[in-house]
Order: sequence, then C-alpha cells, then structure tokens
Amino acid sequence: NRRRHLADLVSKKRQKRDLTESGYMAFSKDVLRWRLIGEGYSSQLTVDEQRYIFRLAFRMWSEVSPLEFVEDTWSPLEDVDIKLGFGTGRHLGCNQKFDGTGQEFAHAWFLGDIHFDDDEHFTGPSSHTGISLLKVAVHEIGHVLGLPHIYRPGSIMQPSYLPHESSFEMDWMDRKAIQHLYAGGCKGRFSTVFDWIRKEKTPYGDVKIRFNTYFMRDGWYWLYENRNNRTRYGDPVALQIGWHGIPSDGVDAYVHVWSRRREAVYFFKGLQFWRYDSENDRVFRHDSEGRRYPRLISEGFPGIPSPIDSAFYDRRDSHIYFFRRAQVYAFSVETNSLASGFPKHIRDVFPPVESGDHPDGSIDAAYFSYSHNALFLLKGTRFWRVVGSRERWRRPFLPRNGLMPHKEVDQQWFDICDVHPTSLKL
Amino acid sequence: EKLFHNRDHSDMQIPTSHQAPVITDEYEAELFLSRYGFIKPTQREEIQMKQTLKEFQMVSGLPVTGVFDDATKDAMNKPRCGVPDKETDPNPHVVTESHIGGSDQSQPLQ
Repeated sequence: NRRRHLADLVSKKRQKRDLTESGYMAFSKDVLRWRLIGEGYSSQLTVDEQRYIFRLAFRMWSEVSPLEFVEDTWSPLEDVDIKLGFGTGRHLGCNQKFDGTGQEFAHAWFLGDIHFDDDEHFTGPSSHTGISLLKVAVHEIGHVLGLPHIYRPGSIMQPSYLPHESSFEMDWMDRKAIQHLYAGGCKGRFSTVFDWIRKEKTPYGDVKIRFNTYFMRDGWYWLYENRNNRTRYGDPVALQIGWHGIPSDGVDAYVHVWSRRREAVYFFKGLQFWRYDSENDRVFRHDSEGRRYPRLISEGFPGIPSPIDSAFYDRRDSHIYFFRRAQVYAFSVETNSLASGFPKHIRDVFPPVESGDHPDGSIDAAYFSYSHNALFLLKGTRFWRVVGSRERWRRPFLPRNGLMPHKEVDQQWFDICDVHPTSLKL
Repeated sequence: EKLFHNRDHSDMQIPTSHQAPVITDEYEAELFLSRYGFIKPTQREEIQMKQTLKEFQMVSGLPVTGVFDDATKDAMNKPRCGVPDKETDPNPHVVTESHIGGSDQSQPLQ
C-alpha cells in the first residue's frame, strides 16, 4: 500500500513536468528569446561568465537548427520564451526541489524554463574540474526545444553527466534529432559558393594544392568540411573577419582564374570587382597598372554587364562564364573580350535534362566543386548539377552541359545554419 | 562561505545538509526508478523491481543482472539531469505557441 501510494504521488507530480517527444511538439517560432533571471544567478561564476556560457550554449543549437536565439534583458518577463536560473533546494517557485550536491544537477521544462542546482560545482568551458555548465546548459536547452533523453554514446542528450572532454559538439544524430522536430534542415539562399585553393610547400619543397569550400550569405560565411558533411564548428563568421577588404554586406560572385599563365582571384559586387591577394590575405589596393580597387566591371571585363548574378571560371576553355538574369556571357581571359556568339540564353548553354526542370536564370551561385568534380548552379534552396564530360561518355544521350534534375541544397551540403546577428560575436 | 583552501576551490567542503542523499538500498533505488519514469504505478509489484532494474541497467550500459548491485548503485549516484527518462503522459497535447508562465509549470498553453 505504501509503495502504491508513493508511486501514485510521484506519478501525479510527474504529469505536471514530463517532457514528451513528438515530431510536432515544438516552438512554433524561429526566433526565441532567453534570459538569465536576476534572482537566479549562480554564486560560483561571475554573471558575465554565466551569460557568456548560455549565449554559447544557445548558439551551439542555432548552428545546427533553423532556430535563432537572442538574449533579451529588456522585455517584460512574460515575453521571454526561455528563462534560466540557479537555485538550491526549494528554488525559484519550482515544484521540483533540488537534492543538494550530487545526483540531480539541473532540470528543464518543455517549452519553458531551465533551473540549475547551485549546490553543484559548475565550472566554465576552460576548466577541467567540476561540472561543465556549458555541457549541462546545452543538454537542458535540448529538453526545452523538445528532445528527450537519448542513450546513444556521444549524444548530448544522455541523461548522465560525463566528465569534461577536450571539446564537445553536436554529432550527426543529435543534429538530425533537433532538425526532425523543426521542419528539417536549414534552408536559405547563398550569395556565392566557392572552393578556395591553397598552395602549401612541403618540407621537401614540393607544392601541395589543397582546397577549402566556402558558402557566403550576405555578411557572413561558413567553411564547409566536405569529409565531415557539416560546417566548421563555430561558424558562421562575419565576412570582414576572414575576408579583408571585400564589402562587409556580401558579394555577388567569386571567380578564380587558374591557368598556366594566369592566376587571379576576383570578388564581384554590384558594378565593381576586387582582386584578392591571397599571400597577404586581403584585397589588392591597386592592379598591375596602378589602378585602384574596386574597379568597374565594365572596365575590367569589357562587354560584361553589371551587376551580375554569379560567375565561374571554366578551365577547359579558359573562359569566365558570367550569369545575369536569363543570359550567360562567356568572357575569354586570353583575349580579354566577350567570346563570339555570346551572350546566350541560359537554357541554350545549360539545357535541362528533364524538361521543365531548370532554374531559368537569376541564379544565386555557380559553383565548381573539386570535391564532387562537378559544376553546380544554385538558386533559392535548390541546385542543379551540370552534366560532366565523363558522364556523357557513359550516357551520350545527355545534352552537353545539361542540367540534371534539381535537388535541395540542404540534402547535399548539411547544416549550413544562420545564427542571430547578436550571436555573431559572443 | 563554503570552506576551501585551494586556489581553484577544488577542495570546497560541502556541509552534509547540502549533499544529495546517497542511494544505498533498494528502497531508495526504487524511489530513483520511480522518479525518473522507470516504474509505472500500474505495474505489478512482484515483477516491478527486477524488470525496472534490468531496464535501467540496459540503458545505462551496465551488466543486466536485475539485481541492485554496486555498479547499479554507483550509476544511480552519478550526476544526472532531473528530467525523467521515460514519459508517462500517453496523450501529449499539441502545442501551437510558446509556453508563457512562471517557474511553476503545469500544462503547456494552447
């Protein structure tokens, strides 16, 4: 009788606080406000440290989901979506008492608040002792967003705390779990996409050529790690941090002219273009004839209109292909002039393999991927792969430079997610 | 203050009254299993404890013995999240807007 009564009591209490899992039980908005409440500061870390750790924790979720989080210290409390606070024993009006040092370190309420047991020894990210507040915060935020406990090794949603690792990040399965709750992956248009070539000398004097893939959207960018199927941890980064001298609100196109006799990297925006100095990691101030950058596209590339939608350099014929609306312009870098017969309609240069499945101009990016050894045209949330010459060898019925049926960008390049602008600098 | 001598406070002494009660026997283990959703009120008593212990041992990566052994005791005393591992509400509500309210949470608002 005593046991049944006890179980009944616990069950009634639990009904008020269980987190249930479902594909559609989640926040219905994309931008969520959070606050560390004033009466709930920890006694163990400075307030600034606590807020920094929570900003980082929310940002980590933002980097892998379509959600954005903003710290809100000014709105009425009822307008704040997620409130965080520390307490001990009976705390913050909560009906679930903390147990003191050991065992329970925090709890969270679905679509609600997070409480941390201040009797635990919470420490900052750089410490190797105690309980990592960052790790616990990321876990509890996961509950607030709708994730249950997951028993998979490596999951951030494991119920038990595992001591400090050198770093912890959201793995593939955790990402997919949160994305499943929030309408799939992260979608959005890109300003430009390119593979940046680096030349490195080995200790033996050989030159090794490496590349890194970059996605740019407006004023920020991501490095995409093709072998890991994700972006670099901590991205996106503001454009001016990594690319010095190009417009901070974004570019229209990137071109890498790469032949035996020529090598140059150009960024295009509006009516202008810049040449990038990869040795000194900034734009050139002047060209070889002393003309200052930025220069007008109409002067540097006679016959090419501006602004352009995108461009790429084709090493097969040493032409830069510029895209503007439904027209394609082929520019010969050898003769520094428009190739004969151009401009042409985009459908003539890149015919659809499947009738009707075509971007029809105004593309966002033309991207040659060394990883895939293929050219892609991106528009909106979709991309079309251009038929390669090897492919035509095997399937001669495919049209030259044909566009394969479209796919979704987020099914090829994963987890390229925005964060709130206030989170760009933590 | 809580007493400590080391620079990094790693030797901070916690008063006994501030320490979580250690799980030492089967009764306390039963409370633990109940608290985190492993025991359902409707389960028959005689099969409850062994089965739920096995379930807890399985998800915790422990040898599945069905017995409250030392490894199970250690696992129960480790730091963990206060959210139950298993749901009990068979009819979750569909929530269409974010929850607004104080810390004393009841049902999410529609």
